Amino acid sequence: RLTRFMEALEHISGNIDKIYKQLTKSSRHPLGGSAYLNLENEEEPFLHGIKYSAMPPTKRFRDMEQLSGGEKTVAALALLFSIHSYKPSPFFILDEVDAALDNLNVAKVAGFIRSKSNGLQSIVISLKDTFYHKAEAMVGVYKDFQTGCSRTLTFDLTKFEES
Amino acid sequence: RLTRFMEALEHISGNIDKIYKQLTKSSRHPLGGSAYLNLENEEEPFLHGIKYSAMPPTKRFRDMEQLSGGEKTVAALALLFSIHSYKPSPFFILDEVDAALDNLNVAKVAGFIRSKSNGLQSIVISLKDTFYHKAEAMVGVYKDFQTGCSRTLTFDLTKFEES
Amino acid sequence: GKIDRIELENFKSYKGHQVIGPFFDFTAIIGPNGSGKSNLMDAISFVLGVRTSQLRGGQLKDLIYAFDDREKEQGGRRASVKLVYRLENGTELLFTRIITGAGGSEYMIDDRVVNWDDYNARLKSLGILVKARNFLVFQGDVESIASKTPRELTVLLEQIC
Amino acid sequence: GKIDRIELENFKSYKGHQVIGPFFDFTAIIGPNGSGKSNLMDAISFVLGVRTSQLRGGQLKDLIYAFDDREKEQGGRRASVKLVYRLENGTELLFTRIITGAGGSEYMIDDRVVNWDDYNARLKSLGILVKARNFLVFQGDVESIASKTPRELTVLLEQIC
Ligand SMILES: Nc1ncnc2c1ncn2[C@@H]1O[C@H](COP(=O)(O)OP(=O)(O)OP(=O)(O)O)[C@@H](O)[C@H]1O
Ligand SMILES: Nc1ncnc2c1ncn2[C@@H]1O[C@H](COP(=O)(O)OP(=O)(O)OP(=O)(O)O)[C@@H](O)[C@H]1O
Ligand SMILES: [Mg+2]
Ligand SMILES: [Mg+2]
Repeated sequence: RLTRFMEALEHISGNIDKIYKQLTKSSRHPLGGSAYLNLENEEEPFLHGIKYSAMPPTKRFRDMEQLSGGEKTVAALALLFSIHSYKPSPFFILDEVDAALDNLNVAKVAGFIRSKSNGLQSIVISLKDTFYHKAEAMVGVYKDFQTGCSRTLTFDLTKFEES
Repeated sequence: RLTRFMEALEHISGNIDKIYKQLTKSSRHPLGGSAYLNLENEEEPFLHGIKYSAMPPTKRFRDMEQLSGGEKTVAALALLFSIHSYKPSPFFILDEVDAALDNLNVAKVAGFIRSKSNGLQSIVISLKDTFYHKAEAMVGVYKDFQTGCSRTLTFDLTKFEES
Repeated sequence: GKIDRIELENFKSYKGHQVIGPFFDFTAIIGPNGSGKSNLMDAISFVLGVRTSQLRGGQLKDLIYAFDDREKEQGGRRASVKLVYRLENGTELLFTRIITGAGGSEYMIDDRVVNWDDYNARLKSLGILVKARNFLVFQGDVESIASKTPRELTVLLEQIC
Repeated sequence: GKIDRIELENFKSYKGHQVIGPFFDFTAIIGPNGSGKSNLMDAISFVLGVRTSQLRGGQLKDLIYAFDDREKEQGGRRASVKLVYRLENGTELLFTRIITGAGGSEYMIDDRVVNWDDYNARLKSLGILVKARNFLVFQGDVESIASKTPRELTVLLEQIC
């Protein structure tokens, strides 16, 4: 049990910095931020915990509580994607994870998901058009006014020019 | 104490339906939804509670838990504005309350706030451009790249054409 | 493999029989507030065996389509979700979960009734760990992932070991 | 009356002395993630006397500008926020709250030091009920307002009576 746990932790903390840098790098900060996981107590990992720290490019504080709403969302997605990479499921479903993100961060996250989509199927619910500009297909949901129930329409976006 | 409480409740429940209708009416549903407050126990209001119910125009369920993220946000804003109308403060500050709203609902909420701004000062933090299209002034916040600290610029939007 | 399509039968706000899909490698779901987007994610989570309390329902019967509060109280109504999963080799594998008239749940693989353990084992063999749910992010949950306490993070990691 | 402008001195991510405003009847605050928008709302909440824990700070000294974690630990740093309130008759009323070098709080009205009770009484006379906070919605709080339990709603109403 302990060896499996340490193996998972090893894999995830090796991955998280790479993913966080991919999500936070920009023309102004080509290196991106930094993120890591630390065991609070090496001897008894199960009794204590794992501390997660993420620092955006311009920041120098280690305390996650000081991050803004959007910065926390990006840090959370980096953690999620790196945990997922240890035991990848064939698909991923995200429901309005972009609610706190500004347009730049939405584009970065959508780009990241698009880059992972060979081998990992992503289904993303969003109110912002940046996501469906990067998607291959779009499911439009609407309420049928006669009956008040939900209906859907599916569009194959690959038929249109490359987004 | 009890009379004051009942007076507040009377005022707010008289107001909430009107505000909720203003936030939910549209060309397709000119009447909007309906919202009301009920005392769980008339005899001892302090021991029990006040039940809030809001029903969007196409819905027929009374249970607030069944509402979607965006529908809950609109119901919450109606409650907030009606509570505020009982003891109005001179100003209101809202931080990204539009995160779960689709463009139609953002426009409705921004329009409602604009209509209230004679006599009530509103300061709204938002990532969506619908809000600043309706605002009179805009404070742009940015990070100064040399020092990494926050700075602001203020724009008087009334000088440009009416939005 | 991947999800090809889902077939709903009276599930939440989806009345009657509706086929949704096909899903591609990167599919966006859009629509106005209250239209039924999160209910679609609930449908996929439901067919994989995720607990009802996570799907904004008190009991299974809350997940069955109802026109209004009165219809909700009527007994004997049914609902189901079928997930059509396409394997690497192109063949289709069907996972179905049914809410029976009596208010219980029934599981089927390729139209054969199975018990929950076999159903879950088959999902696990495809890499779908329902208990860990490391592939589902429900509406409003994302920020809380970054604010988990160190203890909570350990628990999360243990579930995927 | 209304808020005319605010003047910050080393408050959170705002280094040095900065004047922000003027504020109109409907002002929108925009900017990228992490730029300092919510910190502005924290500044206005702080000067009105809202508790530090509501401003994402553990202690008062967390609200003082610091370049990095090391500088945070240095003692003797100060910060302040001044809110310039314009009355109906056009005169300006100044509310100031200071974090002293010793880490305590000091309140001033029109540049005269006052105690918290007088400060709060003056705000109340303008209709600003800090305890009820029925005019502030912090980031992420809006949806939870609609999900309050009946008991919680009664408590909320009692605060504004
Ligand atoms: N059993 C049911 N029968 C009929 N309608 C239902 C049932 N359960 C939920 N609903 C309806 O489904 C609607 C919610 O849909 P959903 O949460 O999927 O919206 P959404 O598209 O995600 O919206 P948002 O963008 O605001 O998050 C509610 O208005 C609710 O009344
Ligand atoms: N005492 C302090 N000194 C310097 N910087 C600070 C201090 N306290 C907080 N910060 C910084 O302020 C930033 C957060 O700003 P804020 O929460 O206002 O962002 P925001 O503009 O609201 O972003 P979002 O759109 O993501 O909500 C954090 O990155 C944090 O590091
Ligand atoms: Mg939703
Ligand atoms: Mg913010």
